[in-house]
Amino acid sequence: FDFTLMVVGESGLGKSTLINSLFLADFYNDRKLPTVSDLIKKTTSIQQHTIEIEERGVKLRLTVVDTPGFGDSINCEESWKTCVDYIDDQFHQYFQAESGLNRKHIQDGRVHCCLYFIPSYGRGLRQLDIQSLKTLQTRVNIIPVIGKSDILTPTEVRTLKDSILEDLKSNHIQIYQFPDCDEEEDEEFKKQDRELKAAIPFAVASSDTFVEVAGKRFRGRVYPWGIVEVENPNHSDFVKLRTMLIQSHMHDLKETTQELHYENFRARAIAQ
Amino acid sequence: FDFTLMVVGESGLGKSTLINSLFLADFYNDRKLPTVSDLIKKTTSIQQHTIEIEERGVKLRLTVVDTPGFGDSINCEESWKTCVDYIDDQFHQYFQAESGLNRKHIQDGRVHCCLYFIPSYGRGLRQLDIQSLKTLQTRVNIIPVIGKSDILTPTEVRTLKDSILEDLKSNHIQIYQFPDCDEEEDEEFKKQDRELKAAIPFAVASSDTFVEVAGKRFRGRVYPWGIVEVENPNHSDFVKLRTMLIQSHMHDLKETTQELHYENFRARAIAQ
Ligand SMILES: Nc1nc2c(ncn2[C@@H]2O[C@H](COP(=O)(O)OP(=O)(O)O)[C@@H](O)[C@H]2O)c(=O)[nH]1
Ligand SMILES: Nc1nc2c(ncn2[C@@H]2O[C@H](COP(=O)(O)OP(=O)(O)O)[C@@H](O)[C@H]2O)c(=O)[nH]1
Repeated sequence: FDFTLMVVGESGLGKSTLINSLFLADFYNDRKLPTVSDLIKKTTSIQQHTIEIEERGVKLRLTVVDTPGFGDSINCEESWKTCVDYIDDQFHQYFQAESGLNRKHIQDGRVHCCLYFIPSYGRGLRQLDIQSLKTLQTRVNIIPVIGKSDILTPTEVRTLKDSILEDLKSNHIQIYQFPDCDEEEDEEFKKQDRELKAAIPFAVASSDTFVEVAGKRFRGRVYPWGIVEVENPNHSDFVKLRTMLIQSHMHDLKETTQELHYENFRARAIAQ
Repeated sequence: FDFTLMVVGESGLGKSTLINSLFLADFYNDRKLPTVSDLIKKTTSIQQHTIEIEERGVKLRLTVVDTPGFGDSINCEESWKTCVDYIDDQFHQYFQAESGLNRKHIQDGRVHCCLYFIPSYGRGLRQLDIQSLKTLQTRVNIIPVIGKSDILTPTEVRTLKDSILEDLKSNHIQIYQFPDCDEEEDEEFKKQDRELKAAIPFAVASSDTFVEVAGKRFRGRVYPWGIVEVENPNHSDFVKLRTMLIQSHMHDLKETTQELHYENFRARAIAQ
């Protein structure tokens, strides 16, 4: 089971901490931070890491595609170009492999999901976000995430989420729609599904350090005024995101990539 | 006593909340947020608010100069130009008034201090900060401030402060040097002065809402995991900044503006 996840957002939004926490792995020990010359050249680069993990008995070859330099320069007009080129490149490679003789063993490097990080210090989507999302929406399943949400009180989280949803709507940006749950599911399951969907965009606080309190050991952030518990649903949407992304919908994310985004690519490619 | 304070930094860094808390006033009820066209045109604009307050028996006419749009566009190459033009403009007006006949009643609109906000989600100074600070340092007293510092644990605050101080040093950026305290001061006062200076850049968390706990009423931010107390020195450098800026050094900030920055301006103006 191949799965490719692209992570987009400027440095400092908590992306690598979240990815490491989601997959309980350390993807970033050879991390390349953007150099001063990258920033002056205003380039976004691509960094790929692949690991094999077992998730609920399923062997998963997970590739995380990082985009160092995105949104970091003084002039961010080209930030999303590298992301878009990478996605199209993977579609192109798959297209060629599919039209080849050895169709049985095609490696699927297509990007199945893009976690788009929105800063928690803003008031909604910025110009950079609107322009990036507009170009990405026709190519990949987008799941918007608010990183470092522990800077916001619960009221501020709700205000920011509403503002982002409003901006997405008024700019006609289509994000990934989680599939409806089966009609036969029980009421409890349906209720949980509604709550998960109502939490989008997910406001996550995460941590790569463990805290021990009263014999309990958990991921958290220790402040002088209290401790943020990453897996506490009142403190962070971390568990909701993990449930939606890993437990329930990886299969649908792959299918939608094949049936919607890849078909869009083929239509564009054939039309040329 | 005229005092002009310029506040620089992109939107969402907590600038107006800090200013309102420092001076116990509401400077921003007619606030103009940057419009979409401002952001597309990548313009920084200037907004001035003047209020009369009494601080420790002294009547103070305080002008706060805001810079909406700074750092907010997709291309921030021109962000600091508006700030620099405003400062030079004020110097120019003073220069002309000084060379005029009615020298006795010159209104001093020169910028006496610039609070430069550095984001708390970064790793130090960004290109935008380095370029802005390089042009501002020869024109105004700069006090660097880390806004919304409650996103950082105490260790992260120390790491970020060190990283900023290192970046300032390696880029030869001269920030305002608080004057040495008198030799005759007692050891306690000197110790407090050293602690204040050691806290620069100030990492502030502030709030315009009051919280009531156990009969005590104070400015704070209520999170599910705890309450940030703005005036608690273990939670925020707010009190340190207020002490340095308002209580102790407004006079020296004015003097340094006159004797250093204004003289630099006159030298540049005469040389042309
Ligand atoms: N307040 C807060 N800080 C975080 C969170 N996640 C990560 N950090 C801290 O932010 C810094 C940068 O995080 P990182 O994951 O490397 O950000 P990235 O550049 O987006 O990959 C590190 O010091 C982290 O400990 C979070 O959810 N909340
Ligand atoms: N976490 C945190 N939030 C803050 C702080 N100061 C202000 N805020 C919140 O951040 C938002 C924007 O603050 P504001 O002062 O308007 O930012 P400005 O755009 O830089 O002037 C508001 O919702 C404030 O309540 C702070 O110190 N910490």
